[in-house]
Amino acid sequence: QYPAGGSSTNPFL
Amino acid sequence: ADAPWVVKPEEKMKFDTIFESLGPVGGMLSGDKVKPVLLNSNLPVDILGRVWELSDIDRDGMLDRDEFSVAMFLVYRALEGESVPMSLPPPLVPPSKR
Repeated sequence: QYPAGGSSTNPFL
Repeated sequence: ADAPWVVKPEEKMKFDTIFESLGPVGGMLSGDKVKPVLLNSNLPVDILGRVWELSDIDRDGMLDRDEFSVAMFLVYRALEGESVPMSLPPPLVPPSKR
């Protein structure tokens, strides 16, 4: 799950 | 806009050496190659997530050598007790990406 506006390309999320 | 990059040439050389040692493909390192290196710093994952957000400037899920230098710079700063900014200050943006 990603925060709103967050990037799905972030390996730490 | 023409301010000098805060990453000093000698630091850049060090970061470039690390970058090359990680086996970039097409001049890029994927998240799964960079992640263990950043985790090795033992910084909290939420801090590392922010470091990634700030350093993957084009948000393609990969870091080129300049983006990687930004990531390493922020990690070293954080290890020295400085806080990681919420957004990338202009002097930290690599000259190639302004």
